Amino acid sequence: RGPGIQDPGPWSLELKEAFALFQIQFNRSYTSAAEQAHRLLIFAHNLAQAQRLQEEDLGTAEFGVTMFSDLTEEEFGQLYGHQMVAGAVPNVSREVVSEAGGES
Amino acid sequence: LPLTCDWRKVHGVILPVRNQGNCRCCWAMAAVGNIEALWGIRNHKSVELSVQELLDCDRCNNGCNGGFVWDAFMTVLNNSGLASEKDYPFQGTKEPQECLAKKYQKVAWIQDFFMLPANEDRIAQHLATHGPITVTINKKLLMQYKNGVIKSTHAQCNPEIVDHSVLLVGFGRSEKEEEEGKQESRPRPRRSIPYWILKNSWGESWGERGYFRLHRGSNTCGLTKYPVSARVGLPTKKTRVSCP
Repeated sequence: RGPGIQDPGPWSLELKEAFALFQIQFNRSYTSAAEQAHRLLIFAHNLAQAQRLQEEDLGTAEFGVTMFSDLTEEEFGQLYGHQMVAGAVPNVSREVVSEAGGES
Repeated sequence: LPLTCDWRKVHGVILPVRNQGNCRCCWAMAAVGNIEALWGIRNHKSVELSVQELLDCDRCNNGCNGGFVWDAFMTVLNNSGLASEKDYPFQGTKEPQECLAKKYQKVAWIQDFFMLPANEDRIAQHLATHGPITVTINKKLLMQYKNGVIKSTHAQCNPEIVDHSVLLVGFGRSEKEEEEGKQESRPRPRRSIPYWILKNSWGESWGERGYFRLHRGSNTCGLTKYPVSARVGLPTKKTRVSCP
């Protein structure tokens, strides 16, 4: 969360070091210098986002660098979780009987 | 309703955290975790069940391309049970493989599945007296999550857009001051934060050793939208258990 995040470039040494640490920690390597630069840009964006979440969180959560820090939100959404279920309500009734009854 | 509940404390109920990798199979892993836990509670027997069978034999045949918890339970019912993880191991391949359900012996089965009311007290009550259940949440905040209790507004995490299924394994309360600002010399008023404990499927290196916590009582990230569980054993009064 060092300086340089608000201003997208030139990247600060601190940010580059954080990204290098991330690559080591999560065993990340990229196929080209362009890809490396692209992922650094996303990493910086995600750090800024984590900082924002940290400020807005009403609980005790800590946000920061994770295994997903080099992914865009769209990539994260496509790679993990499942399809959206909004509008696809299953044909299952909610259990409304009392616990003592034991029958639905 | 007990103040706290954590099914991880019972040996053989909550099995090790899985890692879905690049396979979008959270729905199958959550469903399998639910059956494993209920089987462990009811039968006092730890069984690691096959996620791959659910992926290969799902009626939608989507494999790693997403699915729903209720489809997983339908598959278990249609196949009259589930094979073990040992016999039918997780591959994580993008395309579904041939369904080999008939090839392997079933080691666990379910009677039914159902959805609980969208009420956090009822969900807690069921969790404490019957066992872990699956929930489907908005995973947006999990991307940057490291530890602690997430408490957000609905604007930050829309409870209507749910896209990630996980297993609810317990609940409790934390003292906010205990988790932050320990080094502060001036004492501050304590704020007790009720939370849910959830088991994710992104490996043990993510979050709190594969788990995370959400605020309890504010439908954080849509937790109450689809609380679904299998039913293991017949629905009798004797099926109530007690969460540690």
